Amino acid sequence: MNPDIVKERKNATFDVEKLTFILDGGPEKTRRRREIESLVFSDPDFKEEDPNFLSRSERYDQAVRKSAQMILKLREYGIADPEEIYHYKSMVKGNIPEAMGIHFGVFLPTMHSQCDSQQKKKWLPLTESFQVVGTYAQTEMGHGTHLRGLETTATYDPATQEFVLNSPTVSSIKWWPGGLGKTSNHAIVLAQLYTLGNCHGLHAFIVPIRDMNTHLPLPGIVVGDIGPKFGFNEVDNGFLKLENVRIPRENMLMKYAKVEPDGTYVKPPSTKLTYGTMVFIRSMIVAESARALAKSSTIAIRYSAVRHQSEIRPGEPEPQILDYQTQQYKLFPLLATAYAFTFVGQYMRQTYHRITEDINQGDFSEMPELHALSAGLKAFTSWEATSAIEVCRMSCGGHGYSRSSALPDIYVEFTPTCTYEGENTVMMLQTARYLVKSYKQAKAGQQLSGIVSYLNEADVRRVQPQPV
Amino acid sequence: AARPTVVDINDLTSLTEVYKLRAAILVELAAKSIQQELQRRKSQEDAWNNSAIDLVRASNAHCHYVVVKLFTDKLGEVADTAVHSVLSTLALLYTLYGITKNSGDFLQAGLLSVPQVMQISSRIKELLAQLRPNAVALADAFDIHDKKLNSVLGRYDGNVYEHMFEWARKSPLNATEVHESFHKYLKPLRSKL
Repeated sequence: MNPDIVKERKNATFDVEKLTFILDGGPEKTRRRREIESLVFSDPDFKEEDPNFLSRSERYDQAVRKSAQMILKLREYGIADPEEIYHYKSMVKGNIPEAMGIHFGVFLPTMHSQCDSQQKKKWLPLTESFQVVGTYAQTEMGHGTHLRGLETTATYDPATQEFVLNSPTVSSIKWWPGGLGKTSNHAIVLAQLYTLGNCHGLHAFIVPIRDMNTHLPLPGIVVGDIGPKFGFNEVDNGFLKLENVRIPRENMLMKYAKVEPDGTYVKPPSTKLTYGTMVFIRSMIVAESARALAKSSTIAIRYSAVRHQSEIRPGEPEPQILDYQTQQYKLFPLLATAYAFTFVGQYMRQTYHRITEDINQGDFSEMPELHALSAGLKAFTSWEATSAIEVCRMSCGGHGYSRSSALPDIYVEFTPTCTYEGENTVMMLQTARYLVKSYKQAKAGQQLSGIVSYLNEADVRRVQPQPV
Repeated sequence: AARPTVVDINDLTSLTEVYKLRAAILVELAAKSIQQELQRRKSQEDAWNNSAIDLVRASNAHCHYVVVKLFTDKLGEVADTAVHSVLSTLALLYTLYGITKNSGDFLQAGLLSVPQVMQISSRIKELLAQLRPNAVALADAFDIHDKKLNSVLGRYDGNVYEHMFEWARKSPLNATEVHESFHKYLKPLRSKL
């Protein structure tokens, strides 16, 4: 053990373990988390080559191998709690995203939240047994956050009771979805629904894209990998071009909106429900921001404790760089931010589960607030965390530039959160729409509830004078 | 704008109130910008687009208030005195640092005066010194396993240099002492010069 770091730990004025319990949500959660970690780290099947020394194809191959191992072991150990599954997977993948992340993190949850009971009976066993490996194809080459701009069409044919899915232009080609290029054999495709000559906006459809035995692309499907990116080497972000592909009527996700056999359209109770998956993911991104920042500040602070450089007082030995005020000013506010975002992540998870429960009971009243809050906090925390990771990397000097520091990986794997699941500026504008609407209601004398209720009191109350 | 108010810069509740008012005032500013655009006979959509900078600023302030509020609320749940103390210092640092990074908002809204912002800057320096002894322990509390962190610089044991050297030696480029390019290109080059 490095003597500097031993000294640092002796200086602590609080019980580290107690704070860990608070960050985890209690001693039992800490114990269970560590137990899951040891399952992964002591497992020889997860031994791997350092990805930094592998080619892209080797990295993808290694990632798929680990994902396949992970699925078998989750079953073997009987780990079923979503948060425990999430943590187990997080330990397996380390600082790099996993090849089947979208299958677990998006495709499966969407099946649960958007399929009606009939559809669940058919698709969940296939999905959970990995016969069906899925992705979520929403973003197009020319359209992303602005969902109403998506061009892919799904036209209902009452004669055959099928939907015809089509990519009408080059800009409508589905682009970016993780796992789309080489891994998945099905995709949940978001498309503009046309039936009986009317357009009913964006809906979700399960589209088979590869043969479930040969894994070859099916007729009318043009699919592949979009090529190297800034990071995410292990993920086959892909493209998908649909050439008048026919799917049965039952493949439209119909928990909320429906198309009857004769083509009649039945509206969903709330247009925001299609957003359910996105609100869930945005809430998770807040926690991801906290985790990325916790990792980066841990690295930068521990390194700053062992690195000695220059001198503060002539003639004295080189001090630890953590003794320089400028280094503290760079790192300690980020450390505080990591704690702040951890608590916000806990709050978002609790709020998401609470409001989802309300929605399942048919109460949609808090959906608009959750939608606005998750959009804004996703943008706020991911912007802050992205720039903070860079500060941590540069605080480690040249060694921060080495991949051995992990900081380049943490940065390139985290920074996409600023543009995926809703580009951050657009997210902030969505939150603003809710704030301005609430402001107008407050101005009209309406009593607001929830986190925006301060807009009622703002114009009357000022901060009370306090002695300096 | 309100006259500069006296804020107890060591009181998180008072500071949360200041963040709340900053958010409320920026939401009001954005709403009024839209109103002014409409009065200039702009369509609703153009009025919205011409106020987008103010709208993003208002949302940012709203989210910032939410984060400060949730951090402050969390302290109320911490029973252990020593942990509560160090978390309070972190929360105060986060809150005051956010004010100095966005001081224009608070000054423009008349929520803080220049002397108060100066006072906050020197308070931040005190907090940095206060946190210095606990910095590594606060990082340790995240309890991120070395195999998860996967960082030579961030190792729990702090033995950075030995492991950085060992890591470099494993790089494929070091698989042979002399890389094949020497014989393929450099040696022939020499014989031609």
